Amino acid sequence: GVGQPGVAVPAGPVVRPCPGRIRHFKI
Amino acid sequence: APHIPGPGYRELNCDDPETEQAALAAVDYINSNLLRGYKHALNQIDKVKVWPRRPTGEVFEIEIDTLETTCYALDPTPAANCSVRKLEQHAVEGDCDFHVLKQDGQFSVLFAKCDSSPDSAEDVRKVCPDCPLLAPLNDSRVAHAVEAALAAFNARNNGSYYQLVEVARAQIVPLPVSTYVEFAVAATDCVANEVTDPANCNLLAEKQYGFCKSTLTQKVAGEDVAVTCTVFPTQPVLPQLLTDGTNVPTPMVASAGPASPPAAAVMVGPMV
Repeated sequence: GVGQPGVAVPAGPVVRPCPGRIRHFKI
Repeated sequence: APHIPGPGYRELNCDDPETEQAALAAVDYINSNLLRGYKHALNQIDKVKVWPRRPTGEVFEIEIDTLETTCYALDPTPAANCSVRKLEQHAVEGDCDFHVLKQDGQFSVLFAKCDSSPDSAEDVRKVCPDCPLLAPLNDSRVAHAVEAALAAFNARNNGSYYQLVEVARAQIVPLPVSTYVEFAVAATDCVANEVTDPANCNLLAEKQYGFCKSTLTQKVAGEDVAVTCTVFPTQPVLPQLLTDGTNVPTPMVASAGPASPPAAAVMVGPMV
């Protein structure tokens, strides 16, 4: 979205650091 | 010491290569210290905090989920070559907390605590409505199946008499009516076809373990026992495990014993 001048625009999606990827399957 | 602003630890992404290195070192540690049950594989890194350590190094405080593989703990097969037990085989998950020291680029485990739990029956049923579930190891049908399989194995074995070390896994199969068991055995100083009283047999100083899989099938006129055992190479006599308060992992299984044999060991072929 276009930010208004002087308004902080989020720097894009925040990468959720944890939990990490699932290597096999989740039970 | 100057006050370090912030929480005092650094956050790392759980999929960061450095985090994964620490997690893999931790799972290697578990598998090389597992004394019963099955080897585990890294499945997911749940949390990680990296604390500075004086005078040097960092400590990774890490929480991970593992999954049981089909390799027995004392099987010399490298854990990386072991298949993860499938959902329909009634998977088992491990939950582990570790403190892993990183110093001079090397990772070493300072503390480990793991618990394991089987998947729920509902989850197994979702993927396979007719698959057998894990049975309690003290179920009388399980005990009978193990006893019959071990007797059959020893009866056909012209070497050492093998005694039971632990029942690792069991399932009651509805159709055909049968009991499936996996259990560990160890060679004794008795000769299999000369044993009169197994209580007089002692484990060999150089431990020789084996792992057996068996199905006992109920028949109209009795029962059938099919058993296959793989005997592992002998293990050198090991020094007593550290007990001076060094944090050895809360075993995912009941009891402790010698560490697993060197992975380079060549396995004796299966003995039916």
